[in-house]
Amino acid sequence: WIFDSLSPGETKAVVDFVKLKMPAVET
Amino acid sequence: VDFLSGTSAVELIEPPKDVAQRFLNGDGPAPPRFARVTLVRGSADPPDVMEYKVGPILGCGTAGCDTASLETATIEPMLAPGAVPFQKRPYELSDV
Repeated sequence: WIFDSLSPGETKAVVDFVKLKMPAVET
Repeated sequence: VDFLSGTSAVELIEPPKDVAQRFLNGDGPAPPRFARVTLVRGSADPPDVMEYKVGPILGCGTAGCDTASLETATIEPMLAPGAVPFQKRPYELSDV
């Protein structure tokens, strides 16, 4: 698991976090 | 504009080998998970590509994850500004 790629849930959480901190970022 | 580009825009940063080995040997905690986020910064002067280390990503384990949390996460630049020029941005389907 520690080397598994990010899960869809993790990826979404990261993208949401980046957009929260950097509102101008488009996806 | 600034945008996340391509299928590799959000990827796992593999943990350091020594930390992983200690965990696998039962001698240490699970290494925290971090993401590498590749952001194309069209608004920068000059425009460039920046990679950020984002995490730790909490709340996930071997059983999968639908409740990831970034409560204590930070966003740290991994490159110097301008180190990767805009022309080297990841391939994006909308570019064609």
